[in-house]
Amino acid sequence: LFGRSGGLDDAFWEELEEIFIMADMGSEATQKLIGNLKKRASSMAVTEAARFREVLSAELEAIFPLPKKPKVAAAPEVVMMVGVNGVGKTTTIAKLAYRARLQGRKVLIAAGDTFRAAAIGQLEIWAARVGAGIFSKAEGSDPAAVAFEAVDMAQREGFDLVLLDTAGRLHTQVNLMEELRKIKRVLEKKHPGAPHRIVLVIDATTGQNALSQTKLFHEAVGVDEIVLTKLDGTAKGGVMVSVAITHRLPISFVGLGEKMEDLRPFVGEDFAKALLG
Amino acid sequence: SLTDRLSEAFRKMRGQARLDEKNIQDGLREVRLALLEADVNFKVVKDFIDRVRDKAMGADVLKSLTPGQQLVKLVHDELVELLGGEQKGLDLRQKPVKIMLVGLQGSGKTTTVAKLANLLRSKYKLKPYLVPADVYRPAAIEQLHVLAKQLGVPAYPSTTDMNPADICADAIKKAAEAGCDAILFDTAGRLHLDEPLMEELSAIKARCAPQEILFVADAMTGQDAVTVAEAFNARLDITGVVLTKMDGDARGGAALSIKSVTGKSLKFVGMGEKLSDLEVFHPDRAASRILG
Ligand SMILES: Nc1nc2c(ncn2[C@@H]2O[C@H](COP(=O)(O)OP(=O)(O)OP(=O)(O)O)[C@@H](O)[C@H]2O)c(=O)[nH]1
Ligand SMILES: Nc1nc2c(ncn2[C@@H]2O[C@H](COP(=O)(O)OP(=O)(O)OP(=O)(O)O)[C@@H](O)[C@H]2O)c(=O)[nH]1
Ligand SMILES: [Mg+2]
Ligand SMILES: [Mg+2]
Repeated sequence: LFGRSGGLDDAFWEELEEIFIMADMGSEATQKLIGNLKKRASSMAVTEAARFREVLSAELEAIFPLPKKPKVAAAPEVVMMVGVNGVGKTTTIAKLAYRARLQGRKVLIAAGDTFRAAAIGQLEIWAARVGAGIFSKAEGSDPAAVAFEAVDMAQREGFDLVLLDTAGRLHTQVNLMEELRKIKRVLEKKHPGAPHRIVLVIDATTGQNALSQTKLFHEAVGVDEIVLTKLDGTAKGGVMVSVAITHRLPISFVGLGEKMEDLRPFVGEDFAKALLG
Repeated sequence: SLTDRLSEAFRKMRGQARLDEKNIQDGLREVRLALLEADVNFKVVKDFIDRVRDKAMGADVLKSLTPGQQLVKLVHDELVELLGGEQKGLDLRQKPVKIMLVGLQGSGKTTTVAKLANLLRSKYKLKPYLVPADVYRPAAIEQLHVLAKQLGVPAYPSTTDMNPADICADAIKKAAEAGCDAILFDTAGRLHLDEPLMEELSAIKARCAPQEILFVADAMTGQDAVTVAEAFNARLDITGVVLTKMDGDARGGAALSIKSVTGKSLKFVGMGEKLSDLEVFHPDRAASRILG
């Protein structure tokens, strides 16, 4: 991209358009972003391609809002993980639990996926590895009951943080989205303020469908922040630009692998750097 | 829908009764946008549009269709041909049938192994044997054992201290002892960038000689589908593709990307989480869905 004439000429913008589309930004968001970048480049008086990354970083900083720290009136803080099947919700809970443990917090993991084969077993192994407590009920139990009883246990035993796993579900499955609403209602009744954060997990290999996922999960239960997983692959997660423009939701963390340490706070500048390759 | 968008684009050129260079150009712009929106890879879209342009330029005008309708039909037919080609099912000629499933993390391999076992038994009267070869993901072995129990089929008693290639090789013997004639290998999800893990797949292939190596891909995969499919195919010479989670609203453009870049058959579609939720891939349905 920074090879040829060195200026921000037509060839530059054309090549940038191709880079953005191949990064999954989508044609509409790409057009919008390029329009913004042209304005910002001129307002920043940037004319050489070598300085373009500064323009993109500044623009992305404006597009991606910062995550808000939730107000937790009384312990425990309750974080509910949601998202479609296979995106990394369970593994991200392990990573968040590990991070909280490093901060000295007492963490309870709630095995809210009572449906999928070995979902509870998967979390039991992770909880032991990261030094978190785990609450579970029999497979097939009502996930709202798991949520309720986990928070009850956390209140009684002085846990600082409850990380609630939910079963993967497609955003188009109306009854399963209603199930999420019920879990949220039960949490609100049990512990005012809960769930303090609803985290939508999105796989970085996802294309434009991330827009539909975000829209429907946000409409169903209200999403507070997004975790973007599997950024250690070759996918760039460019659709998140479109998601940010449309929904103004912060990305709090990115997943960079399968180990408990493989979670990093989202930084717009790193995202910009990776986009430009 | 694309038909509506094209009708609108063509309506702006009133009185044009046939496809010509100018109105094809505008129509193809709409088609390109629709394909990109559907997650078809940028370069695959470019090649596809070029093919369609050549066909459109040389096309005889059908009196019954408007130019917009005609272009949609041309695009649809071209898509169906690219997606389908010569439809190949599973190669079940040699017994035992050995099928290996590979792909990125979370794409649906473990679930698809169980679905395939269900299909092989109900449709082809085979006796499936499941092989959990994922020793890394917590409770992955348990997950496949639970599914095997639900199906009432035997599974290899893998443990996490075993080597995946050894598991697969030994499973072939155990499957024969159990009187099974179809063996399904579930491998761990992995990145195409992970050299040791990609090498592990080559080792399993070398030791077990599966007749089918199915690349399992998520229907919501975006532009990256090309890079990933190419890498798995280059390493393993896959024999087919399964597109999962097609019960959602993902347009599934990855199907065209993967088919174009590997040339390998799209064989099955995952349509839900139940073990019966596996369908044969239909090129015409996939084409309509991609076009939106
Ligand atoms: N490379 C990579 N793999 C990841 C990452 N996050 C999760 N995974 C892998 O993705 C696969 C699915 O992860 P899970 O945590 O089971 O996903 P899930 O959303 O809980 O899945 P369901 O509960 O079945 O919907 C596992 O193999 C994880 O190890 C990541 O950041 N990078
Ligand atoms: N809705 C839907 N969900 C599916 C489909 N196929 C698999 N799933 C779900 O997707 C999630 C991941 O499936 P797995 O079979 O664990 O995926 P995997 O490829 O084995 O994952 P790793 O072993 O971690 O790489 C689970 O929640 C499955 O139930 C499908 O066709 N439709
Ligand atoms: Mg899970
Ligand atoms: Mg698996």
